Amino acid sequence: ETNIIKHDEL
Amino acid sequence: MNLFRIFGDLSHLASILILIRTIQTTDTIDGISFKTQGLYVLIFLTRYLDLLTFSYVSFYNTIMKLFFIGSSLYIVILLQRSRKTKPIAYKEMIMADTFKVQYLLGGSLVMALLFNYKFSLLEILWSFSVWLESVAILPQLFMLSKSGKAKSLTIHYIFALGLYRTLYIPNWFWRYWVEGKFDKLAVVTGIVQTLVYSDFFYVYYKKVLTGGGLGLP
Repeated sequence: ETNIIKHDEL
Repeated sequence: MNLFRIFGDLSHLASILILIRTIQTTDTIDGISFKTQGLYVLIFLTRYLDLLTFSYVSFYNTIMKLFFIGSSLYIVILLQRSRKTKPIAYKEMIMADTFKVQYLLGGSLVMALLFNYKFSLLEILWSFSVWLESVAILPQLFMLSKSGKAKSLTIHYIFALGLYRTLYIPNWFWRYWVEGKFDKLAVVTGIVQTLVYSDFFYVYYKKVLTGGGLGLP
């Protein structure tokens, strides 16, 4: 499962 | 996107623009830590490797990532350029920049190997970048505390940079409560980073906002 925070934050 | 995140990103952007403007308009590199700026290049390059895997998030996300990589490289090039144009100022900058970054690099690598979401190159490098970012300002703060004084624009640069990470903390609370999302590595390293800045913020508050020059203890 992709970690959404890691994925969409800078 | 919540307001904390937007203002966090904006202050991060502002900090970089302040620094570039400082170097270009005042034509001085005095008080800037080359090591800290070099670390940021490494941080952005290791964090945004996902640009190569085409895991597209949004236009905003891609543009910001490219901006952070490009601007951090540009700053290092600007500083490096002064080696030829202003050899004395360059030498002074390097001489004052005495913090041992190998400890930060080694420590971040160890933390990344211990704490990551998956034992893969991309995930370890991502983790390395967040750990390294949490301490990357230390050479700059160390330089400031040694000289005891600093150009006000350098101070505003550090302030904007610290504000950016501080705003990410309420952003994570928001995302946890509103979206039910949580990232333990980002939160832990973010808190570490804000603690690194907290002493600076205190002195900034006492000296800059209540008048007078700035000198770290």
